[in-house]
Amino acid sequence: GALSDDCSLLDIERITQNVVKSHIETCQYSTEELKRLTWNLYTPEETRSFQLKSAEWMWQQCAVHITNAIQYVVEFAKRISGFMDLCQNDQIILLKAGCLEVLLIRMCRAYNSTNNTLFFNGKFASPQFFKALGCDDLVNAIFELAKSLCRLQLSEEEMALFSAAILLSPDRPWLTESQQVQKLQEKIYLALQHSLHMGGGSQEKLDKMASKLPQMKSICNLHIDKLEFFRLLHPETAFSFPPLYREVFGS
Amino acid sequence: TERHKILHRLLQDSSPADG
Repeated sequence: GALSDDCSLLDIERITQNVVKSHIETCQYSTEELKRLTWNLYTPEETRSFQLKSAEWMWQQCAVHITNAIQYVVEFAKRISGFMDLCQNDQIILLKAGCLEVLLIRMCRAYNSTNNTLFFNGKFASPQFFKALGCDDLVNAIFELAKSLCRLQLSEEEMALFSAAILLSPDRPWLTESQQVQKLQEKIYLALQHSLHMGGGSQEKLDKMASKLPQMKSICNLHIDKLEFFRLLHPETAFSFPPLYREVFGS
Repeated sequence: TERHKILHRLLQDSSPADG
């Protein structure tokens, strides 16, 4: 049966398969790996020693980790059918605008809600671990989002399709072929709806997922604000951040 | 374009999956 004028059930299944495969192949850590490391926590001593590091050192560490994770998101995007058919200008705009949001969704795989910790550099870390960054509000907002996304209990398929749909947002400024992006996003949302339906889920779950978008956007804006402030205080350190990080988050 | 040379390169590199 046809789900819409130009998207059959077969299309939907093909899209789902492609997006899920791309997601699984480009996740930095498998769920099994993360599960195995669940009880690998930073000790209080280790946490204290990270808290005593300079803001510059801690920012550098986080910038390196975010940069590594972004490379996996680029690979995810490249494998989504239709993404590489867009002009390169639009591919770059979509990645620059959406990669942090994709990372925030992926983050809930690496979050342990039983002890409010997040996988960072080989072990699970509490919000206090990141104190040296001097951005308690940003860190707390990220942990809050992880907690609320975890509560949704997204399957890998739902996470994959949700990430792809966000990445392919047609409303990003300066897109030259936003209609083409919109068509891709519509198909991915249909696939997500279908997946939720098949999993016994409802429209309510999709609404709950979509309701996280403003929270995600505000985290992205807060990150940029903090980065700009950091750049004013420590221009040389900011200049030594990985070039890809500077490219993605530069003005 | 010049400002995004790493993204350009990453997008142009062939994925391992493509062989």
